[in-house]
Order: sequence, then structure tokens, then C-alpha cells
Amino acid sequence: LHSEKFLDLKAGDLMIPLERVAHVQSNNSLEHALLVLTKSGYTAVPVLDYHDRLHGLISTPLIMEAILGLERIEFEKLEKIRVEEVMNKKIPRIRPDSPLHQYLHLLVDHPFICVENESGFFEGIVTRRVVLDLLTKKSSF
Amino acid sequence: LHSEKFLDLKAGDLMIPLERVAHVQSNNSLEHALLVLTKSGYTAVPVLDYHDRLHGLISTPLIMEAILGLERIEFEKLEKIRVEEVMNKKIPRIRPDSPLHQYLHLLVDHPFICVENESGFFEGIVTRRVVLDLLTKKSSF
Ligand SMILES: Nc1ncnc2c1ncn2[C@@H]1O[C@@H]2COP(=O)(O)O[C@H]3[C@@H](O)[C@H](n4cnc5c(N)ncnc54)O[C@@H]3COP(=O)(O)O[C@H]2[C@H]1O
Ligand SMILES: Nc1ncnc2c1ncn2[C@@H]1O[C@@H]2COP(=O)(O)O[C@H]3[C@@H](O)[C@H](n4cnc5c(N)ncnc54)O[C@@H]3COP(=O)(O)O[C@H]2[C@H]1O
Repeated sequence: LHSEKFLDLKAGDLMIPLERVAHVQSNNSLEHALLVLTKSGYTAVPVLDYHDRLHGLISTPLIMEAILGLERIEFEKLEKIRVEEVMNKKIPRIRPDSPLHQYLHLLVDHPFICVENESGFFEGIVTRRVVLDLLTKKSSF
Repeated sequence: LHSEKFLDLKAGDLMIPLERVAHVQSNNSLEHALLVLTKSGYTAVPVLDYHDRLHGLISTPLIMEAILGLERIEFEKLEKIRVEEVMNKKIPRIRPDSPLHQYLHLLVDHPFICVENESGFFEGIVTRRVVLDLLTKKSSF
């Protein structure tokens, strides 16, 4: 079943590269972020700066939670709050040469993992879908 | 590695049971659905009727897409649209006795799969997390 090879696969080989990753800038408004999420159809995306450095992730749950008032969802607040005030900064990062056996456990709690190179620049994301797809092909005998 | 046993695991043994699954009713407003999603922290949940029959799933992307106007997101429409008008009705269903090797491929495209018994009643959901957790434990030698 080549299980050793499956678990040796490098993040750089499995990732969706930067140019295909929807993302927002840390200084964007939540209104802009919600539009990006709505148009891309994703529920969470990475937050970068203008130098392609990774700052965190923003999701619809985080945005909605930030504008949930006592009586209703306060949508007028969206344009007044910035992504960096609400984003999740505590996210794991892996290197392009990290083998799957080192980061598989991260996919248990995170739908995607960000790949960052040694110079600190964002390179792409490894998603649950890609790993499950490999697992499915590997287990169909 | 007991791979045969891993792939034989039944949906009923892996699922989060109904009583622990956040869900909405098909005749709820999108406003109510968005509140349920925001408070539960989930980005998508099953849609049931009062007899615990499964009708589809509702997600924040589907809700936002439904109120996205030409100029802005039209939040005032949330209370006027019902879940059943917007939900995704084309969702796979598996039986409680379905073995993992039969539905693993479904998790490639779906973050969770609904479990429905022979009488047509919703019993729970099998999530990607549960399967990835098992895979991680199985592959740590
Ligand atoms: N436009 C689309 N076309 C086909 N399938 C779609 C899709 N949008 C969502 N899905 C399906 O829904 C799953 C959950 O998407 P979600 O946006 O919540 O969660 C996504 C999203 O937060 C992020 N993600 C995936 N691709 C991305 C991209 N190109 N740019 C930015 N973020 C991405 O990684 C998470 C996990 O993605 P994963 O592929 O494992 O799992 C995806 C995929 O199986
Ligand atoms: N309150 C929480 N506590 C701990 N971790 C949390 C969490 N909320 C989300 N997560 C993490 O984020 C992943 C994606 O959640 P999401 O809500 O987009 O996507 C979820 C959601 O749409 C649905 N789901 C999971 N548990 C549910 C429940 N109890 N009721 C209703 N829907 C549920 O199944 C999808 C996949 O769930 P999965 O567990 O594989 O993957 C979850 C889990 O790893």
C-alpha cells in the first residue's frame, strides 16, 4: 500500500499554491473580508500583508461573532472593524519540506494548514480534501 | 495496522448523534439560521423538519450568496427568506451500518455526511475530523 510514501509526502507537493489561494489583507474591513468570503464561497481564508507574510486567518464565524449584539446581528459595524482586530493569529504553520506524518495530526483540528518558507513568506495551503483524496485512492484495492 | 478494521468501521459508531448536532428547521428564516450558525460556531448544519427527517444543509456561504446584491450585502432580506428556499437539498446520505470504505470518498467533497436510518429519520453526522483522528492514531507507529 506504499504507506511509507503516503506519509512522506511533502507539504510543498500537496499544497494549493499562493496564486490560487483566496485571501485578505490584515488592514481590510470586515465588510471587505465578508465580500471576499461570499464571492469565493470559502468559510475561512488566510490573512496576509502586502509582502505575502502570513498574519492569521479570518472566517465567517469570527466575523459574525464580532458583530453579534444583544438583540440582533449589527451589520453596520462591518465597515468599522478591521480584519486584524478579529482574525485568529494562533495558527500552525508548516514548511514546504515538512512530511505528512509530521502535520497530519494538525488536520484533525484545522481544515487547512498554511505553508510558510524559511524566509517567513506564505507559499500555500494544505487542505483536508487533498489528504482525504490521497487516502481514498490509496485504500481502494 | 488493522487497515481492514479501520475501513470496516460503521457510520453509526463514528457519527455525532442527533442530540449533539446543531441544526435548523426548513421553515426557519435565514436570520434565525444565521444566528444558530453564529452561536454554534459551525459554518454549515443539517436542515430537519419537526419529525427529524433530513431535508438538506444550510451554510453561511449559501445564506450570504442569497442576500448579495449588486452594491452591497442586503442584510434586511434575511428575515424575509426561509431556509428551505436556499438550502442545499442534494446531499449524500449513508446508513448507520454503512462501512467507512463505502463512504470515505464522500468526505473528499463533503466536510460531514448525514446518517439516515431505513425509516428515513436523521440519526447523526460523520465528520472529517473523526476520520482524520482515527487515521492519525492508526499511522503513528
Ligand atoms: N469552490 C469550491 N469548489 C469545490 N469544493 C469546495 C469549494 N468550496 C468549498 N468546497 C468544499 O467544501 C469544503 C469546506 O470548505 P471551507 O470553505 O469550509 O473550508 C476550506 C477553506 O477555508 C480553505 N480553502 C480551500 N481552498 C481554498 C482556496 N483556494 N483559497 C482559500 N482558502 C481555501 O480550506 C478549507 C478546507 O478546504 P477543503 O478543500 O478541504 O474542503 C472544502 C471542499 O471540500
Ligand atoms: N465548536 C468547535 N469545537 C472544536 N472544533 C471545531 C468547532 N467548530 C469547528 N471546529 C473545527 O473546525 C472544523 C470545521 O468546522 P465547520 O463548522 O466549518 O464544519 C463542520 C460543520 O459544518 C459540521 N459539524 C461538525 N460538528 C457539528 C455539530 N455538532 N453540529 C452540527 N454540525 C457540525 O461538520 C463540519 C466538519 O466538522 P469537523 O469536526 O470535521 O471540522 C471542524 C472542527 O475541526
